[in-house]
Amino acid sequence: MGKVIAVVNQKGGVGKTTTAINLSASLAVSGKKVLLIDLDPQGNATDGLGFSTTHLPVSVYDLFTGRKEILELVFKSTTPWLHLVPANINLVGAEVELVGAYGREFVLKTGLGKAAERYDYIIMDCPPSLGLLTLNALTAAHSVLIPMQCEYYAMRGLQHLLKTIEQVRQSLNPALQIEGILLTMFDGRNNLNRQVFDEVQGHFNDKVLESTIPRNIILAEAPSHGRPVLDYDVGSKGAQAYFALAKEVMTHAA
Amino acid sequence: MGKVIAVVNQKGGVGKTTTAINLSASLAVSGKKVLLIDLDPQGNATDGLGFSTTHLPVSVYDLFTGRKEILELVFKSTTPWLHLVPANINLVGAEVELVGAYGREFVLKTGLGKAAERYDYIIMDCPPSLGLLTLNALTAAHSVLIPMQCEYYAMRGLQHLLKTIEQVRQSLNPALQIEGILLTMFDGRNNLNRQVFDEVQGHFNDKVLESTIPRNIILAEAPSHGRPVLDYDVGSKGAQAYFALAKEVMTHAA
Ligand SMILES: Nc1ncnc2c1ncn2[C@@H]1O[C@H](COP(=O)(O)OP(=O)(O)OP(=O)(O)O)[C@@H](O)[C@H]1O
Ligand SMILES: Nc1ncnc2c1ncn2[C@@H]1O[C@H](COP(=O)(O)OP(=O)(O)OP(=O)(O)O)[C@@H](O)[C@H]1O
Ligand SMILES: [Mg+2]
Ligand SMILES: [Mg+2]
Repeated sequence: MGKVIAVVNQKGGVGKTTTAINLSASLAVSGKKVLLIDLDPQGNATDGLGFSTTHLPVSVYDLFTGRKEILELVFKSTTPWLHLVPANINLVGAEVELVGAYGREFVLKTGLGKAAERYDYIIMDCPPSLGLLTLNALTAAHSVLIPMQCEYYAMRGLQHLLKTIEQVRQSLNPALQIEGILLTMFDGRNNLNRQVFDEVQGHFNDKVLESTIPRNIILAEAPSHGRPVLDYDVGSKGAQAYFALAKEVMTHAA
Repeated sequence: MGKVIAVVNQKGGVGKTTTAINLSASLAVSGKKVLLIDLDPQGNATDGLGFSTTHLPVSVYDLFTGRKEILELVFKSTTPWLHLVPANINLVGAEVELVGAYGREFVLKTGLGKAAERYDYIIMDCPPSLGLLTLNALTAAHSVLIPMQCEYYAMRGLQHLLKTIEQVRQSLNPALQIEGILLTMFDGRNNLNRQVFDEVQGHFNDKVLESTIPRNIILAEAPSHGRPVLDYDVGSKGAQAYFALAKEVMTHAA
């Protein structure tokens, strides 16, 4: 049974998509079969893997409307054993259409069906909100990975996010664990980053992952080439950091 | 009649809140009466001005539910003539409650009522989405200010945002103009930033503002002190850049 991990943070621009793509790719090159599901109507994970969000024959929206099965939505990326269920702007419709539906938080969990048997990991990239798309991911997931940049606003949002995860655990998904808090875009020369880093380690010590992702421009360049950073520049600090993260995630129990 | 400006970009972490706070403060010290409205349930603009999002007696949510008039929701900040209508997590409720309501995109425009007569500028900080809260801001606004970091994903989202603005102009708010695209977190030593900067200038030349905001750590430090950057470190590059932006905005016709 594959492990399902939701990459979530309602704070914008903290590195959710960068983490979802590069963790997935690092797991795939480590021999794991990985399915990356893009749940953000912006379609950044789809774009970052080189797919066009405007010419998709099918997308994850078709899963929410029930028109397609999950395995009909799978595309192969340029990285062996990294497969993608893409998203595009149509997905905005799902948020609105789900509001009145029965079992609206369970649509994705039900839709994943057989996929968890075919893949070792299913990674879900979420939009910067705690709306129905993210709630579907939290309900379907075994664990939550929380990317967080070491800055003030990102730290303020963490308390509320952990509270929401606890509410989901109590009412929708009792098995939901926290995979960990991943500190991203970290620059050791920057006082603010160091202060926030220490504060988060102090408050949430047991939840913070060993791996930290440094600020590294190569990570921001890779998506414009439609490739994970491992493909774009394997020797970069960014690639090495995500490779280390994959190793750490693989040591966690399924 | 005061000018109403919505600060919008569905891409997360591009500097919407930093722009809303520091443009507002710069306009206030230039002698303008400014009302900043926080429309993000994260409450970052509220937080960044030193207010607690957990102990608010009233908030902008009360405007959406019709329980309060706008002028009952105004708080004075530490900067003279910079007033705030705060937000907190309750605002998440408004998104869901508005879905089935009549004239759901016009609630804020109607709610602003007399405020536009009392203030020279009303600035609205929006969440990283194009949902009903942002649509309410676009419907109530005279113009839209679009902060954009010079990176790949932010550039990809711009096309879709401009299309949405055009749709709002045609169906909800014919008077809606574009105040401009503000390039943020710009680091001239960074190739990617320079490439994206040139590309945006090339494609959207007439819409790009003269002012550019450099990457400057002081801007990220100021919110942890609950002060606009002009209060925190007036000599910093960040403060000077937002001051120049305010000057530019004041030269635009109302
Ligand atoms: N470690 C890093 N070093 C430098 N740049 C980074 C790093 N991680 C991400 N970036 C860049 O920062 C920006 C924000 O990252 P990303 O888009 O992955 O965040 P996100 O949380 O998915 O954003 P959103 O909330 O819009 O979904 C992107 O331009 C990305 O390329
Ligand atoms: N010019 C800048 N230089 C350095 N840091 C900046 C700059 N502008 C903003 N920041 C920091 O970058 C982060 C993102 O900015 P901000 O929160 O204003 O973006 P946002 O678009 O409002 O995000 P969200 O999409 O979550 O609402 C914050 O930690 C902020 O302090
Ligand atoms: Mg993203
Ligand atoms: Mg913001």
